Amino acid sequence: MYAKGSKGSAVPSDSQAREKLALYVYEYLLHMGAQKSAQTFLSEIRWEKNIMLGEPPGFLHSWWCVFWDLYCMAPDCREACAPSSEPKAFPDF
Amino acid sequence: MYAKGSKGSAVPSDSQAREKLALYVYEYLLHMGAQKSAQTFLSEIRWEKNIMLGEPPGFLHSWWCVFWDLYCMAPDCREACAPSSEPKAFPDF
Amino acid sequence: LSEYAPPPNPNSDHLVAANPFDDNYNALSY
Repeated sequence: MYAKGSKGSAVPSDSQAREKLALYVYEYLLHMGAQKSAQTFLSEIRWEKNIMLGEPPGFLHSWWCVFWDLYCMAPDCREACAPSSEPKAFPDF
Repeated sequence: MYAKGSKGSAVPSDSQAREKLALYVYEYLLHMGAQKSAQTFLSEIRWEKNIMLGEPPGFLHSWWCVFWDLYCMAPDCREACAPSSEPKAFPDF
Repeated sequence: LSEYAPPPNPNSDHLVAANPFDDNYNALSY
């Protein structure tokens, strides 16, 4: 996976993805009102960087809802949404 | 947003999306080793449910990494990804 | 809790953190 290397080159980086996700999860916890859990999370993963938060509800919530909306709105999902067919409809969509 | 109602009808439901995201965040916290944060999160959102986890690293992490990979591989993002533009570039992407 | 927080009482007694887009999801859920 590509990271933005220190010299400006694009280099794959799993650690960058993990770092971003941790940040967005922290933001999510705060915006949900789970402040204690958010602070505990930072200390448990030993986060030491500055954090800039986005507006509520935060990136993670918004990103997830986009995909869940798409999944629920797909015509195949609406027509086929008996419990047994729901999981197959999304990859098809 | 549409939930799969008990009678198989499509009913809008933001709460279903929020419920799922909370579940995946909980799983993520546990797989990251933030057990205390995970338990605190459950108590703060007042969930007392039995929760079965998926295999590490969990759905949220796996799902996130797919999109992060796509983002990093997109030509426009590679060219545009100076640190100052990166936070804006990802939601645009 | 904010307005974006999850509902405090999920419908199911058991929650399964499986891939919701997976063919086996409902087998796990039910």
